[in-house]
Amino acid sequence: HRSHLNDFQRSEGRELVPNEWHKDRMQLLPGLTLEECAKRCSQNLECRAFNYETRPSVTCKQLPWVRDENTADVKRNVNCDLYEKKDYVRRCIVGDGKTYRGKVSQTQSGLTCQQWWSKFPHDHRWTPSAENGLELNYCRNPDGDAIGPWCYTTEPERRFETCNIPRCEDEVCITCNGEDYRGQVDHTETGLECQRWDQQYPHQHIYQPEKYPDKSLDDNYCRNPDASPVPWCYTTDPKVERQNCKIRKCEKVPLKNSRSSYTTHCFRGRGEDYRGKINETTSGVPCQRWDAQSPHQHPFVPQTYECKGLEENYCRNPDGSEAPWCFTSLSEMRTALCLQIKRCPDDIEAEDCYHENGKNYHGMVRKTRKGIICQKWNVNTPHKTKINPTTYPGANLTENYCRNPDADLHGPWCYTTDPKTEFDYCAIKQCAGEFVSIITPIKKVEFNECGKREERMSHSRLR
Amino acid sequence: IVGGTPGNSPWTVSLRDRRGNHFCGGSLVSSKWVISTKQCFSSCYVDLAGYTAMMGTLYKNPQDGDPGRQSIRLTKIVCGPSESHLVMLQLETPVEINERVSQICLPPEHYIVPAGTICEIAGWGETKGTADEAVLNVAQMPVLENADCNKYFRGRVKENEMCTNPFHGGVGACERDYGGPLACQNSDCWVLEGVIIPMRRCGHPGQPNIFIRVSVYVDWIKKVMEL
Repeated sequence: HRSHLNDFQRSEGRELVPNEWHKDRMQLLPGLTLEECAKRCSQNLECRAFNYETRPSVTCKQLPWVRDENTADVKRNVNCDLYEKKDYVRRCIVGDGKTYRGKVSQTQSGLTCQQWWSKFPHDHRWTPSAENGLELNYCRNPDGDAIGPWCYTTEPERRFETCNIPRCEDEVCITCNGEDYRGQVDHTETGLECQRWDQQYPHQHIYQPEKYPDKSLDDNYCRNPDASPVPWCYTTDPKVERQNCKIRKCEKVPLKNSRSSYTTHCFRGRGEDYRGKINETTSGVPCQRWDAQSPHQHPFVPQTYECKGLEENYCRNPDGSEAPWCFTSLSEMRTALCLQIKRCPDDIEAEDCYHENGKNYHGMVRKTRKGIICQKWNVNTPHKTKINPTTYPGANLTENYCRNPDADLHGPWCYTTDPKTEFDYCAIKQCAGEFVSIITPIKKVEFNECGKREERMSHSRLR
Repeated sequence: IVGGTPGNSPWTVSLRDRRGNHFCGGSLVSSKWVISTKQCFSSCYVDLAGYTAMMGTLYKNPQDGDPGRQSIRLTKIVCGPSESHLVMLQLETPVEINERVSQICLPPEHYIVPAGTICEIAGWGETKGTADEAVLNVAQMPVLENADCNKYFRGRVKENEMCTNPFHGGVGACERDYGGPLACQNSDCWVLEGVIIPMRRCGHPGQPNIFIRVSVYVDWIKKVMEL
């Protein structure tokens, strides 16, 4: 069940471009599947990376080099993904580092390594080959020494020394529960190899990398996309769905609730930085204490999630939910959101005001209530304007000022310069003291296009 | 829904997070747009990758083979005027309208539903043990005039809100019903008159339910769909 892709680190939408000297050494294999391309490269000692192109035709380009500032550039190409062998690009070692093929060439005390083909200043019996990877003067561990990758030094007095390349589990430490871990450990605590996040076998799962762009679900590295106590991964063993990874914890940082982004009376975003004292749900149910396991058992133990502010029974958001929440004190209701906590008001102050619905507003405010700059009325980027100086010649649609050409009841608005937001209301308030009733009774109403349902079906089903 | 019964509401959609879990309700106002409440989302600029709208099924967690189920990705969120608490959600592809899925009418601008009109709420949310949580529940309740509703809430109910008065105590929308519809029948047509918003309590005996009055925002809803 192990995929050969596990040997590779993927760079989506990237292509490794050779220089002139490299060009002749590239091997083109048209029509191979991705898995087959990876297999061929894995089994070929000459191959260190491959470009997998999907357009104009499926092509597997096997390359005997990896990215390098001096000899091989990586450029953007939406039709191509680059896969490089992990052994060549990893900054850390796995196990004793026998498979390490990186480019560190200095020992731990800063001595330069001797070239492996050279017998001077230190004579030795190693012969460079494709199998042992004794290339130039890079640190290697051909004899599986417990000190990890090492080299003979160029210092006559010092025959050899370890290069002290960190083990992957020690290279990057984790704080809290490791949600921001972006290191390169790809095995679980019992030594099982991780399944790639972009694959659905042997285990089907919901964590497709494109759905969670902020979680960096790269290759088959341990990650923590679901606020578990530690980073984890699905395993390549069909009998073991997922398992935790063993990664070093950082030294404790004594700062507690002192970050400037913390809020206490309102919340921003999803409320992960809310540290206020509201301790009941939207519907008034008291919250369960975070350090209690009754009435609900849960993994959000304050000691494990020390950065999440799980004090008392206050509403918090330790798992990236939509808003602060808590386990409730009712056994029949496990969790509930605390939506009664207000969102923090925007820090955009209204600079002006408008009368009635703002149809006659001729001021110079030109940003939306979220602070986005307005698009000019007479241009068509980023949004094509249906309402513009030509279609509404009398509406004073100048520059990118907020206006209300269509008598929108909710005030002046504009098209925005954010490609994702066509239009929005402006950062202007109605002038103080004005109140215009927004509802008026209408007597006869007729509908005919929608809102129908088959009542008979539901009745018979209910019976 | 607290105090409801299993029922059919073909315009009610279930909003699903990236794990596929139901977290809020919504109403289908066109084949490409769903209306819900802002409180269901962390911001007006939330990345909707992985979020879906599910409709055409009465089950909260339908099996893969459920014939009527339609699950469509959400691609865009547009927040309503500040005091509206509404959001419009765009579907990646148009929903197929059939006997299980139907869009609901919008009311005329500024229309006020007469007091006493029987309306219904629907959702897959919390029932507080009063009904089967595995299926869509609905509950009926008559409209209460704002002036009367304000007697309960000491004048806090605004013009852009409307109330219903449960026949009996203990009927109302609850956790995870938010964003869903208050639908009222006009002749043989169902009209989206209100959107469910969170309240301090749910299904509290003797307390009216408050909704966002959709007729106040019909112009905005149409503008979003048009622009």
